[in-house]
Parts: sequence; structure tokens; C-alpha cells
Amino acid sequence: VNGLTAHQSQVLNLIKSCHVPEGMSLQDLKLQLHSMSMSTIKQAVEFLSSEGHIYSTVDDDHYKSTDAE
Amino acid sequence: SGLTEEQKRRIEENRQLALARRAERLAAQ
Repeated sequence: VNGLTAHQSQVLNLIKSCHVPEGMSLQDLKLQLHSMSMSTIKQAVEFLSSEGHIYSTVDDDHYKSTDAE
Repeated sequence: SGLTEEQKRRIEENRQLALARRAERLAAQ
């Protein structure tokens, strides 16, 4: 629907649901997406970031969604 | 929040850059 793969949508939805100021960490994503490998998660994060859906916050391990707020 | 002013500034800057990228991608569709 939005041009994203199932994996990318899952990662985006989790990041959107996180409301702490520094956003969601890659480790948090991995904890919640047990079936996804870290490299798959990182690939999804990279794509979502390049498309402007998400952005890094305090470091390259934490992300927030541009759709939030 | 527990963020420093510098961190807040960096986050807002990254947010603006991401919003610009998003708008660019949507315009290119």
C-alpha cells in the first residue's frame, strides 16, 4: 500500500509506536522482532531513513519517525 | 527529558532533514 515491504512496515510501525525522546534503539527493535535478523532490521532502517520515514536521534542506534507527533 | 540541549538540537536538525527527504521522495513519485 505504502510502497514498503512487510519487514520495512513492521520496523516503521514499531518506531512510530515509541514515544521516548531519543526514539527506539536497534536493540529494542531486535527484542521485539525476534524473527528478524539484525542485518534485516538494519537494512530496513537504512531504507526507511533514506526515504525520510525515520531519522537518527542521539546516535546512529536510535531512531524516531517523521510521522510521529 | 534527560536529553541535553545539544542532543535536542541535533534531533530536531535530523528531523528537518528527514522531512525534506520525505517531501522530495513524494514529489518524485
